[in-house]
Amino acid sequence: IKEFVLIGLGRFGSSVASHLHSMGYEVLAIDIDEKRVQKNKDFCTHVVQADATDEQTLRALGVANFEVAIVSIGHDMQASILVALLLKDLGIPRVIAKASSDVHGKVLKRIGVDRVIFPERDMAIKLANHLAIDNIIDYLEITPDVSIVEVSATPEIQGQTLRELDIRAKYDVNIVALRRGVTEVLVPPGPDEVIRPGDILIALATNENVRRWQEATR
Amino acid sequence: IKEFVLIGLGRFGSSVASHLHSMGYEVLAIDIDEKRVQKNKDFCTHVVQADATDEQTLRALGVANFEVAIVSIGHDMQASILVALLLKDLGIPRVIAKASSDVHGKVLKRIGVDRVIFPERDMAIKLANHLAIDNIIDYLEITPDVSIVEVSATPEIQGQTLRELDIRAKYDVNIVALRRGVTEVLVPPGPDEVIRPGDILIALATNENVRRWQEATR
Ligand SMILES: Nc1ncnc2c1ncn2[C@@H]1O[C@H](COP(=O)(O)OP(=O)(O)OP(=O)(O)O)[C@@H](O)[C@H]1O
Ligand SMILES: Nc1ncnc2c1ncn2[C@@H]1O[C@H](COP(=O)(O)OP(=O)(O)OP(=O)(O)O)[C@@H](O)[C@H]1O
Repeated sequence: IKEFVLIGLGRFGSSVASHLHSMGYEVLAIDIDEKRVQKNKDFCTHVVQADATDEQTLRALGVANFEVAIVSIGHDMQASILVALLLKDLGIPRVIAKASSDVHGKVLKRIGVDRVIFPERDMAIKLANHLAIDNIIDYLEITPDVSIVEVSATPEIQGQTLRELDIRAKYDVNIVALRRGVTEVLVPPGPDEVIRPGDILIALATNENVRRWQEATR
Repeated sequence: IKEFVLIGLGRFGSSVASHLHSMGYEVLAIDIDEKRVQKNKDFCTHVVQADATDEQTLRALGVANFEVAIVSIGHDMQASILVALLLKDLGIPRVIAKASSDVHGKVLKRIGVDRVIFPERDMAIKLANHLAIDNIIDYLEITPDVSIVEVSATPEIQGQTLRELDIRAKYDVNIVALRRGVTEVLVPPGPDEVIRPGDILIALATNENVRRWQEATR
C-alpha cells in the first residue's frame, strides 16, 4: 500500500494528487500558498501550507517516511531543484519531478531525481504530431521511430476488407486492433473484416510508414 | 500543405510551435510578451509581438487566412476565451485551445473551439496511473477500460518463454510486441522468445486484467 508526498499544487500537481487520492492512495500535499492549500483540501488525505525548501519543516512533517515523492513546482526552478535535492537527501527511494525546460530536467536528473516529467512538452509533441497527420487520434511511442497509433478510417479505405487493403504488404504497417464504437475492439481484426465509417484502426509501424500510408489513403 | 497560427508562447505553446516548425510547417506565432517573442524567434517561421485579444491586430496579421489556430494561453482565462472567440469569428476552420481547468474547457467548447486540450491534467492522470501500478511505463487508452500498456519485465517473468508464461490464457492479456533495448521491437514476439531483464512488454488488455497480471507477477 503506497503513500505519496507531493509538493506543488499547480494544475499538474493538484491533478496528480486528486487522482491518486481518488484511487484510494494516501497523499500528503504541501504548498507554500495558502489559497492553493484551501482549494485542494478535499482532494488529498492531508494538505499542508509550508515552504518545502526548508529541511526542518520537511522532517517535522515526516516526509522522510514516504516511499514516493512528486515535486511539481514549475516556474521557480531554484525551489524545484532545492526541494528535489532535500527529498533525495532525506532518503526517499523514488522522487519524481516535473521540469519546465530541458536545462531544468538535466539538473534534476543530475541531482538524482528518479524520473523527470515534461508535461507541457510531451503533450505539445503529441498535439504537433496529431496536427501534422490529421487522422491520428492518439499514439504511444515505442521507440523514437516506432509508434502504436490510433487512426480513424478514411473514406478511401471504408467498405474494403483488410485483405483487400493489404496494408502490411504495401506500407509495412501492422493493424493490431480495430475499435468500433465505444466498447467493441477486434484484436486482431480478421482479414475479411470490412472497414466501416467511424472505425478506428490501431496500427504499429514506424512514424514514417504511418505517414506514407495516410498520405496514400487520404 | 498546412499553415498554423499559434497564440501564447508558454512552455506548451512554444513546444507546439517549434515541433511543427521542425517538421517543415509554416508557423505564425503571436505573443504579447516581447521577451517570449525573442526567445522563440528561431523556432517559428514568424514570431510577432502583439495582443491577440485585439481583432484589428489579428486581421492586420492575416490570421483569418489560416486553417488551423492553436490558443495556448494558460493563466489568463479571459484572454484565452476572447482570443478563441475572435478566431472562430474570423472564420478559422479549426481552433484548438488549451484549458487550465474543467470550467475553462467547458467555456471554450461552448464558444465553438474544435478541440480542447488539458496538457497538465492528462499528463497527471498518466503519471498517477503509472505510480499506482509501478511497472507501467506508458499507455494508450483504447476505450475507457481497454488500454495498450508498456510494462517492464518483472524479475518474476524473466528467463521464461511466453509459451511457459501463458499470459493470455491466465490473465486475458495479449502481448502484442516486445521491445528490447533502444531499437529492437519483436512484433509479435514468438511463443518461444525468452524474456530478458530490461525487456518491455507491450500488452493489450483491460486495465483490470493488466493490474491482475502485474499483482500476480510482482
Ligand atoms: N518552496 C515551495 N514550497 C512549497 N510549494 C511551493 C514552493 N514554491 C512554489 N510552490 C508551489 O508550487 C506550485 C506550482 O508552481 P507553479 O505554479 O510555478 O508551477 P506550474 O508549473 O506553472 O504549475 P502548473 O502545473 O499549473 O503548470 C504553486 O502552487 C506554488 O505555490
Ligand atoms: N492577450 C494576449 N495576446 C498574446 N499573448 C498572450 C496574451 N495573453 C497572454 N499571452 C501569452 O500567452 C503565453 C502563455 O500564457 P501563460 O504563461 O499564462 O500560460 P501557461 O499555461 O502557464 O503556459 P505553460 O504552457 O508554460 O504552462 C504567455 O507567454 C503570455 O505572454
